[in-house]
Amino acid sequence: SLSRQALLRLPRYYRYVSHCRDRGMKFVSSEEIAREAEVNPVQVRKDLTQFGQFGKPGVGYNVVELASVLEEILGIRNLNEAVLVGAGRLGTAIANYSGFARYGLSIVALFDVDPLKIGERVGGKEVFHRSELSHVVRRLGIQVGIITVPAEEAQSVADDMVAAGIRAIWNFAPITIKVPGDVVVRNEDLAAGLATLFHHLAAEPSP
Amino acid sequence: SLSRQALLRLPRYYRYVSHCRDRGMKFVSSEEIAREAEVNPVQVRKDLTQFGQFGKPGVGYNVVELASVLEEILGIRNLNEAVLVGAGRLGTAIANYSGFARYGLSIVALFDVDPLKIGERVGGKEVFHRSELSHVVRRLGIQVGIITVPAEEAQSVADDMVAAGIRAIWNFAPITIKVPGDVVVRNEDLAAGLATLFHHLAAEPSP
Ligand SMILES: NC(=O)c1ccc[n+]([C@@H]2O[C@H](COP(=O)([O-])OP(=O)(O)OC[C@H]3O[C@@H](n4cnc5c(N)ncnc54)[C@H](O)[C@@H]3O)[C@@H](O)[C@H]2O)c1
Ligand SMILES: NC(=O)c1ccc[n+]([C@@H]2O[C@H](COP(=O)([O-])OP(=O)(O)OC[C@H]3O[C@@H](n4cnc5c(N)ncnc54)[C@H](O)[C@@H]3O)[C@@H](O)[C@H]2O)c1
Repeated sequence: SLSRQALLRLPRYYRYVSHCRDRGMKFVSSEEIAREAEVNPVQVRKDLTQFGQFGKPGVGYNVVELASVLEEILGIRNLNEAVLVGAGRLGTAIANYSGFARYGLSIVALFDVDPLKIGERVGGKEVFHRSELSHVVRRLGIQVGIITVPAEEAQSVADDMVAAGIRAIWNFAPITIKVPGDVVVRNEDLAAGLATLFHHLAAEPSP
Repeated sequence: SLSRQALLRLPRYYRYVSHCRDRGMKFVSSEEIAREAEVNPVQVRKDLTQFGQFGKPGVGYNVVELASVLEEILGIRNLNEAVLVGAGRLGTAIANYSGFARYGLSIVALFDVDPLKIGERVGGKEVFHRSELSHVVRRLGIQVGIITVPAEEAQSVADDMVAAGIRAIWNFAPITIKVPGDVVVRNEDLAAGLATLFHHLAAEPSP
């Protein structure tokens, strides 16, 4: 099975390889993938040999084949529909981001409690009142929920999502939400990415 | 030197340990840190022994000492000031996020080209016209820049930042920006986080 670190690298490989597929390229080298994904080429080759033999020395990887294998591993095959609760600044930035479609994500509905937002459209999707969450999730069979509400509201939103049948939650609120064991949670902390940048900066000699 | 993976774990350790320090706790166990950072306790102990002996078996780590060592490693010691260009949805969500202060980040000014935004305040900071970027960066000695403009504008914003003396860029636009070798760039792709969530969902047996 895949290590967590390898798992985090795959989306970056897929982003570039699916780009190549869109442009009709036949082959792509591990050096090219490595450059775009900011890892070293040996790591790319090591990661990809776990999934089969589709690289030819001197020619590179078959783009269509590699993209399709990565889609399978990343669970992107069937378009995953998600709901987003908290149509504020971060929520609308996420709902408007076209980069998610490449990973097979489509946000089908947003939810909020602010009367000024209900009935508006964000990223082409309608904002419903929070009380409609359970009804919409059940009717459409949605499995993924995104939380972009203030920290003090996040747990109750998570409870509603789990009760409605959501099985994976992407949480941006800065608290650890409690969910039953069979529900997958990913806590996103943008600040962690920034802390890494500072470390690199601190490690570079000043000009 | 630290592996890239260990580096990515440290901000999560620091987030919890600095929380403990704020609450006046004296000691914290590797089990507690592991639970909050979502790694296993053996990994926590392995990572932290690289930096010295501040854990006592049965008692745990000295909170103040550990927080201060992590601050040093993550370059959080001196408050790092940043500028943000692109005061749109994502930019304002980032400028308003209180979680960054814990990592020593303070966004001191925002820049945009939209006349409706110039002169407004976001997260308590003023939005300047993009043409003032070089002047403000030089005057305040800013080293970190955050890019949240549309993809087609990102490279020219990066060029302006580098010309003004910025040495580390946190880029949210979905393109690979080109910078000189001594400038550190971190391309943030929220979609990569989501792809991992789908993988876990695909790997879980359906109820
Ligand atoms: N993890 C990160 O790196 C990161 C970065 C930025 C923001 N954040 C977090 O994301 C969250 C949103 O930030 P923002 O700047 O978009 O805030 P915001 O205030 O602009 O948006 C919050 C939205 O949630 C809605 N809301 C409040 N209570 C609700 C409820 N009970 N049910 C449904 N909707 C509700 C509000 O009406 C509002 O539209 C915050 O928790 C913030 O701390 C996290
Ligand atoms: N990496 C990710 O995961 C992720 C997620 C969401 C959005 N994004 C990206 O972040 C960027 C911003 O997204 P958004 O939803 O906030 O868009 P937005 O349109 O709300 O904000 C863009 C802002 O940039 C300003 N701007 C445009 N050209 C400029 C220039 N030359 N100089 C200064 N300011 C300029 C606009 O006036 C606007 O305020 C986009 O590139 C989007 O693709 C990335």
